[in-house]
Amino acid sequence: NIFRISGDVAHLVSIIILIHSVETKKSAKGISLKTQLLYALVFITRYLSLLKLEFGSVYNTLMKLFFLGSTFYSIFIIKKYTREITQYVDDFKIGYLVAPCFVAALVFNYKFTVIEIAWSFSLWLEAVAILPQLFVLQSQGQGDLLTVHYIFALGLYRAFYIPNWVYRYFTEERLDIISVAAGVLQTLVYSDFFYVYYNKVFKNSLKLPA
Amino acid sequence: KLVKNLHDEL
Repeated sequence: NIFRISGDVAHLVSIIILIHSVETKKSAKGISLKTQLLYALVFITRYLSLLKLEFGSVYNTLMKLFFLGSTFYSIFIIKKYTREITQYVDDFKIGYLVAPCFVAALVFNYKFTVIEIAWSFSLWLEAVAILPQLFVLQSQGQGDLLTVHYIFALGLYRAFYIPNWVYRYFTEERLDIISVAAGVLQTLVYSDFFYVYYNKVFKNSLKLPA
Repeated sequence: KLVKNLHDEL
């Protein structure tokens, strides 16, 4: 459905913006390595099913491989331009994010199996994985425009999934309570950023010619 | 009945 596709496209665009931005500037300034490491953990735990060699669809499999690969690649290039990283604070204690997500995964899951717990863990972790990046953005005061576009596209992805879940509930009678709860939490985490983004990008672009 | 995981999503 249209919401699902839009969400996936936003996700693709976000990672392309990120890699393009770091590659062209040859600098990872303002990019949180910790957020990227968390995303790597998110994708590893969510796509464990790849190991079972159960390929639901070509589309899903290719997208999963792309998200895994591109996240590892982004970590690689951020590390490559790592000198700048020491110049700003990326000292968010990610243990405080990972531990509660693990507890949440143990409490909320559909079956007490490794795959199901990992799946739930990945949903909760994804919801909060952007926090180190938002923290870096805030400590910098003024964020780079590309970084801001990257965060916006990433937030848009999960926001698009919410109408997708409503749509699937009515058309397929399927509802994943954990996905929805984590997805709503994620969109709330982004909501403050969305407001700042709206003021910064849309209002500024309207009054460009001085 | 409605609570089903959506492992077909990304």
